[in-house]
Amino acid sequence: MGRILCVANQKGGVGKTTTAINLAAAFARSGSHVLLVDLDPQCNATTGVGEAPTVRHALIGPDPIRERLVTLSEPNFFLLPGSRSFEDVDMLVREGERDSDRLRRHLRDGIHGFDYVLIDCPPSLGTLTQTALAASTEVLMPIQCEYFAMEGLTQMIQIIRKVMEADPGQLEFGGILLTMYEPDLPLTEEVDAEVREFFGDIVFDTVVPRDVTLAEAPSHGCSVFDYAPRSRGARAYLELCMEVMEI
Amino acid sequence: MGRILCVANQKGGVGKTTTAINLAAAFARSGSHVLLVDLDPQCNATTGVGEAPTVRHALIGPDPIRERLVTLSEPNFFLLPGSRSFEDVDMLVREGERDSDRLRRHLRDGIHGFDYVLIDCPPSLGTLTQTALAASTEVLMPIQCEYFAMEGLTQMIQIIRKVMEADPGQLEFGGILLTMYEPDLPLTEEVDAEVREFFGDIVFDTVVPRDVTLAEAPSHGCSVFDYAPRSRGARAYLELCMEVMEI
Ligand SMILES: Nc1ncnc2c1ncn2[C@@H]1O[C@H](COP(=O)(O)OP(=O)(O)OP(=O)(O)O)[C@@H](O)[C@H]1O
Ligand SMILES: Nc1ncnc2c1ncn2[C@@H]1O[C@H](COP(=O)(O)OP(=O)(O)OP(=O)(O)O)[C@@H](O)[C@H]1O
Ligand SMILES: [Mg+2]
Ligand SMILES: [Mg+2]
Repeated sequence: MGRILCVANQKGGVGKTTTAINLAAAFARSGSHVLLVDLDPQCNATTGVGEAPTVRHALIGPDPIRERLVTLSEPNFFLLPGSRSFEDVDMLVREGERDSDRLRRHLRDGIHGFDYVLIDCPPSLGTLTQTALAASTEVLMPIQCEYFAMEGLTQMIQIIRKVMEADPGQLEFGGILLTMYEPDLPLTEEVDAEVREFFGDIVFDTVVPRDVTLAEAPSHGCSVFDYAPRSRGARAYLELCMEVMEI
Repeated sequence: MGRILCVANQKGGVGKTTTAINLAAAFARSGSHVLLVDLDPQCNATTGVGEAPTVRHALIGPDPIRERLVTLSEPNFFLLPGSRSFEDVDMLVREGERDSDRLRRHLRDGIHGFDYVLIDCPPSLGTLTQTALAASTEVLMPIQCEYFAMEGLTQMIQIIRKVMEADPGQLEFGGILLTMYEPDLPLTEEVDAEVREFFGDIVFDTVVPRDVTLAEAPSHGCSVFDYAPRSRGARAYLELCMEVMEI
């Protein structure tokens, strides 16, 4: 079984979708067989790679997930599209633990055969994110170097520990990724130092700089590697890919 | 009854909390009696003004809200703190429409006597945000000038229309606010033109520039007016305050 990376953080706008798309694209470029799963009702990961959301999400329909996968233009790269009707899933998962198990099993069965699976989560600690965590082998937490981003991290870590205790040996910390990094801002330096002091080795060495090409790429429906391969953003996600593969 | 502005957008990290805090502080400086309500389980509005979250949110306890208000150091400025246990409220509101009515009534009773009430919402279109919309007189939508931010706006507008139809004459569009505005970026120019063409007059003339003092102020527990009164961020929120008061 491949590695299943859940990209999660309840703080909004920290670079979860940008990381899920571009890290998945970097793994695919290195020859691995990669699946990107969009679990966010906003469907940003789906439209960011130029695809359209589906009416009902594959995870809540009866069909096997394999039949709902979309082959992307970049080789070795597949997508399980999101659905704006995820409010249904949130309701569904809430109604009973047994549905959450069903969702988990459905997710796990569908993702065999991939070397890397990346799951993009909505900005919340609700049941959708907890179900995704329960189906994953590791969790990757993007954070901005700003005051509010630090605040939510401890809450996030508590939820992760809860999932780890429910199913020991399944989920591990994949790492904390500093995004939109601006080295000449004192706030960035301060948060960087605090996060590394507090969380130590689980913080990736690679940081992703603030780079407008990362914000432009999704409006062209492709990863930063297709849109601006020599940009600082592309280089950072390539570096991150190598760092994650070494773990 | 005063004006109740719900600051909402399901897209994460677009400046909801920054707008709620600094617009509330600007109203308070102009002599109005102002209440900031934190409905986000992240409690960023609460910690951003230097206060601590409460264990149970005032809205779900039995006490009248009046007894749970916190007086802030800036004159005329009060806070109803958030609670990290909002998962309770989300559960509560989901279990039955009658609870959502209770929440709405509780919120409405507690906010009499204020000229302006600002409600900071979490990045979601779930029941918490819908309840806040139902208790408000107008909705203010901050958006970043980026591709993903445009995407979610139509979905947001659909939910707002739904709330407007359920209780005609109560909720109006307060306006769309462009935040983290960087005039020399082509992406900013593109999104600005598209939003103004599509939404016309409901887009505020005032835009809020990207200004790091807005990101630094919350780590000092105060509004941008106390932290950096001559900054571009402070000037923009003062301008916005005047534009909103004229409506
Ligand atoms: N390193 C970066 N440099 C510049 N812009 C970036 C960077 N990373 C992300 N962005 C832009 O910042 C915005 C927020 O990023 P993104 O949407 O990936 O965050 P998110 O955590 O997925 O948000 P949400 O919480 O809404 O799901 C997007 O418009 C994105 O294009
Ligand atoms: N105009 C601005 N210039 C620079 N930084 C800003 C600006 N507005 C907000 N920020 C910073 O950007 C980050 C996101 O803003 P904020 O937390 O207010 O957004 P939000 O929409 O409330 O996020 P969430 O969806 O998580 O509730 C914060 O770290 C904030 O300090
Ligand atoms: Mg996202
Ligand atoms: Mg916020």
